[in-house]
Amino acid sequence: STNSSEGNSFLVPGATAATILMLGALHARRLYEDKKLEEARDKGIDMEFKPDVKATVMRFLPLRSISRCWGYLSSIELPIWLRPHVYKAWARAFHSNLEEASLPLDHYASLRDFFVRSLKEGSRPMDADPKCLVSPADGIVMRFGEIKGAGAMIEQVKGFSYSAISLLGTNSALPLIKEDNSSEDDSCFEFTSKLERKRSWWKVSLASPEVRDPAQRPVKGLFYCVIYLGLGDYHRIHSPADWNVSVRRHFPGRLFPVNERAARTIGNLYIENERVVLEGRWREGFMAMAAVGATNIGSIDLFIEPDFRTNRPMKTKLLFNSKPEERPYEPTNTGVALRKGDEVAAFNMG
Amino acid sequence: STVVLIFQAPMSNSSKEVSSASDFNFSVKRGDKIRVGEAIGR
Repeated sequence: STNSSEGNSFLVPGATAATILMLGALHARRLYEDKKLEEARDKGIDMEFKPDVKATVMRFLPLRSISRCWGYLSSIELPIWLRPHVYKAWARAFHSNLEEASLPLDHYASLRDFFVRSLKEGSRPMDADPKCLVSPADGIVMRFGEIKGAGAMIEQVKGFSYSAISLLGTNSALPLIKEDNSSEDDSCFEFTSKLERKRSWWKVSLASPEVRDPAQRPVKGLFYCVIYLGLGDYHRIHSPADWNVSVRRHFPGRLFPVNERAARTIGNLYIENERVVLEGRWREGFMAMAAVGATNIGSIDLFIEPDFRTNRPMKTKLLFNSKPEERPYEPTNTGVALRKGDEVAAFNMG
Repeated sequence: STVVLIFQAPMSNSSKEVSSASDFNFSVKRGDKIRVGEAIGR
């Protein structure tokens, strides 16, 4: 008995020190890799897609359960005296701006409440140019460009692409791309509201044949922009323009991390992860916005559909069903009208 | 978490290969830090 207790008293600190050292080494390696990645990006070097063992192992982890567990832990109510310390530590670690929070720090009961905080009035002024599209979220611009080719492929990273239709769903009204990379446009009028649409209908009906000549219409292309939200970023999503959302689709799926490293190592990342797609039209035609979840940020709330929930326990065969749950918004043909800057959704912790 | 935005916008007619004032142009670069309300393109 004495021998055994002596052995334990030696082993426990040794094992703890070894674990701390190992975690420290892993963290240092991660920081080094992140720095290398940032330097490469600054030099304009495009990192190529390269699957690794870690990505393969991730497929076998119960990431949805881990995410829900994290959500449960982060929603535990903290004592009032502890709240400012925890949130300040979080802000230091992930570079959040606490001065923008709409409430005093001790008013956020849990880390989860703090994470989805709203901002003080006027913290995010909208670009007033009516011809511009604004960013729907705080984050880093990962990719952007024109969607080209009949397959309407979007580049995840150099050497790996996924199709826009897989991201949005086969029922999507995504316009077909022609040989010259322009897209089909079935409407030659703008609309942001039912009334405006009615007015435009009159404008079109009464227009002279010259105005309706297809050659006079501007050629439309399809474009995309991918924005990655870091842990310290403000996690609410706003409307990028005045537009009408006609349908919402929910794709249950995995909850892989979606950071830059994951994008480089996990194929089909955005079309395998759980996501919510809002689709509709803006003044220039088609518009869709996909909010893609991740392990930390497992669930998505929609302010235009308060009863809607994601990241719920589900049978595996339903998780990877290619047919999403779809909900058309009323009234038919116009859906929900959103103004530029309106709050649309929020990413929750877990 | 990630947001992917897909949209139609005016583009140069590829047969002319001339960009005009009515074309959509991104005003961001890859790796840029962006915030809600800032223009991503015009």
